[in-house]
Amino acid sequence: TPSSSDVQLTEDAVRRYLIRKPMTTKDLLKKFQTKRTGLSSEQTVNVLAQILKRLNPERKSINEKMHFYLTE
Amino acid sequence: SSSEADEMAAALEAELNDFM
Repeated sequence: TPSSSDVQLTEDAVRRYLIRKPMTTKDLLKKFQTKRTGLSSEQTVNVLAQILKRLNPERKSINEKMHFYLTE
Repeated sequence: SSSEADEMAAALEAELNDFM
């Protein structure tokens, strides 16, 4: 069956982005836009929150904005 | 739209602030 989405919001995908570079919540949301994942806005927020709670990334402030990041 | 993105970011940060 063909997939309706070309991007999947998964823990692995979020981990890969946060290892590559620090990102704000908005940066992450841009990577998992609802039109790409097929999820609703509410689902996106809920799933991303659960993933970030599990990953428990480091945080740092860059240009006065809070960024998450992970080290390998 | 960018305002929807702002709302989603705010909702996500609110969820995370409860936790972190």
